[in-house]
Amino acid sequence: TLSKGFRAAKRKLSGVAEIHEDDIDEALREVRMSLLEADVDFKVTKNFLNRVREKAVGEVVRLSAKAKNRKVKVTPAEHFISICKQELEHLMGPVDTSLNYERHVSAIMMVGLQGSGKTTTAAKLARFIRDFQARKPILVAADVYRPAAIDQLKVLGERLGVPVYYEDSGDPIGICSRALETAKDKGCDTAIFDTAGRLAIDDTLMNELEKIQEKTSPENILLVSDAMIGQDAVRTASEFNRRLELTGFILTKLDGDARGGAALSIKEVTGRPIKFIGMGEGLDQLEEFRPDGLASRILG
Amino acid sequence: IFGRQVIEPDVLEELEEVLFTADIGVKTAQALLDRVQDKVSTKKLSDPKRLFSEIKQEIENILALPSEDFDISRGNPFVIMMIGVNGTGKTTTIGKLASQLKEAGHNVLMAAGDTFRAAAVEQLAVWGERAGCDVIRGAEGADPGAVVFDAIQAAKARDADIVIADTAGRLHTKVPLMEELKKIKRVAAKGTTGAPHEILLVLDATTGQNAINQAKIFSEALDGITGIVLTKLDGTAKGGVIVGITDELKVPVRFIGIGEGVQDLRRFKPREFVQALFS
Ligand SMILES: Nc1nc2c(ncn2[C@@H]2O[C@H](COP(=O)(O)OP(=O)(O)OP(=O)(O)O)[C@@H](O)[C@H]2O)c(=O)[nH]1
Ligand SMILES: Nc1nc2c(ncn2[C@@H]2O[C@H](COP(=O)(O)OP(=O)(O)OP(=O)(O)O)[C@@H](O)[C@H]2O)c(=O)[nH]1
Ligand SMILES: [Mg+2]
Ligand SMILES: [Mg+2]
Repeated sequence: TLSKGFRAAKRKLSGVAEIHEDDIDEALREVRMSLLEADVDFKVTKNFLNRVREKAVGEVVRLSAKAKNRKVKVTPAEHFISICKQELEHLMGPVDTSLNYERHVSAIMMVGLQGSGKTTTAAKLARFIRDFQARKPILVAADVYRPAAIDQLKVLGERLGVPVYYEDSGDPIGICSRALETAKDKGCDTAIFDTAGRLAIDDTLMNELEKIQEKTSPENILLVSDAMIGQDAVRTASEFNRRLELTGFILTKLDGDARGGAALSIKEVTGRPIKFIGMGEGLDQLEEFRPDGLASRILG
Repeated sequence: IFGRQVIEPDVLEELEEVLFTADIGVKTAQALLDRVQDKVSTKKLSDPKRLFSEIKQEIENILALPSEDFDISRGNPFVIMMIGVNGTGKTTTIGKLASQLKEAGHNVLMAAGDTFRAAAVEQLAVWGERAGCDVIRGAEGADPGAVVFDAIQAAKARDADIVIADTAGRLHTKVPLMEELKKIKRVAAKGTTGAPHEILLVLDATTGQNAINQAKIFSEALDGITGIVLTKLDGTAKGGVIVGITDELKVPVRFIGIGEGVQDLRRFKPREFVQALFS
């Protein structure tokens, strides 16, 4: 199903006998509104529309001329919509949900803004890699700031039967590096660092993440982002990426009705893939990312 | 997007960039522009500075809803219910608000109404310590309405004049969870006349257009909310979604969250907000 913006675009192109460039521009205006309402980044939307325009002006106009004289399998309007959908899927792919496991004890570092779902997702990921990738995870409580953050991770670890490494040292860098040592002793092969939520513009806390990265060289650094995030998605993702070189994203709370346009923006701007999506508060509600599902959702 | 030819295209583009990147949204931006174009002459609109200042004023007018201090004497106790989707800052805001109200001389109790999420009660308990307020909690997995009810009775017994109730984060699309919220409201009303006297919807400033759905559906479910708290404004997000929300629901933004510390809660000031939107 299409959002009303795409339906309007389709209508504009169905209503004319022969499609010309300015008909395409009218349809693109409708698509633009739809993408902005879906929280796609302002500049990403602009670039997307320019690419669609290039293709459409060639193919759709030609198809429209053909259609004037005989029946065609796909109407010009339908072809325009399929160009949009293809371009959207192309923006979100290729699919790469792999995690890197190179060392004896591998590490996955979860980072992101406050409240995005890192702690919950860290636990979900532990369950996922244990049950579907035969890994032996250990959860690491590296959030020393938020009240009861360590308790929260311990409760989740307990529910899953996954060990949780924690200290009362208040030293996230030490906690993560000592966790890797402990992991070896416990026979665990993958440490998942749950870090504190932080603003991308908080220099002190961003430095802390850089130090954890320096000390422990995690093979995976995943930005956990709330699917309902708006235009701030690109600002945040690009700053986290600039500082840490992310390996991928996890988009949470997609069980709601947020359109999730941020998914497009962060992939486009950083080039990193979306690996997983959070589909609920339950620890089994983590899925591997598939672009076609999200493309349809952003289209409406 | 804005079809009228009255305004210079590159001025329009500049205005669009400011409005959209602040999460003001297509419909609201269009409505703002329509209103400004109706009231200002073409000659004035051709001056970009004038256009921007007219838009700013229009936004400020929308946001400047009356929002007096809570009239605590209305309640015995005065009950504030904190609601919103997951992770927006409800629990943290309760800690900040309780501390402020305590410093203003009130006797505040917190109700640990999130009986669902891991360590939610422990988290509120820490805030209780920081604010110097007692936290009323139930058994694990207890009925949230029952905890709020108990907190209200405890307030009467201890002469506490304010109860602030925490609730579990929930997506507005989850019908059974919204039903639970309605039930909490009904039970609170049984606890004391007029409760809950304030229903505050907590919105995260980084949220995009989905905030509009959140506000509408939470408001509908509870027959109206009395205020909004906009959190995480200390980040780079502008929180522009509240312009459309305020315009439509006529609910005031009462407070803004500007950090994770107990002091980081301010009264909402429309003019400052608009300045920040355009900076
Ligand atoms: N509906 C839904 N809720 C989610 C999802 N992921 C996380 N949550 C909820 O979102 C809220 C925040 O999750 P947390 O795991 O505490 O988020 P966080 O990023 O660790 O928060 P900070 O540590 O404070 O930055 C909780 O209520 C979670 O249950 C999801 O995919 N769907
Ligand atoms: N920077 C910043 N962070 C905030 C603000 N308000 C809350 N937070 C942070 O946001 C995260 C989530 O806050 P909570 O109070 O747990 O949010 P919640 O709505 O109660 O979450 P759930 O109960 O899981 O739905 C925590 O890390 C808070 O410290 C704010 O104004 N600014
Ligand atoms: Mg956390
Ligand atoms: Mg909470």
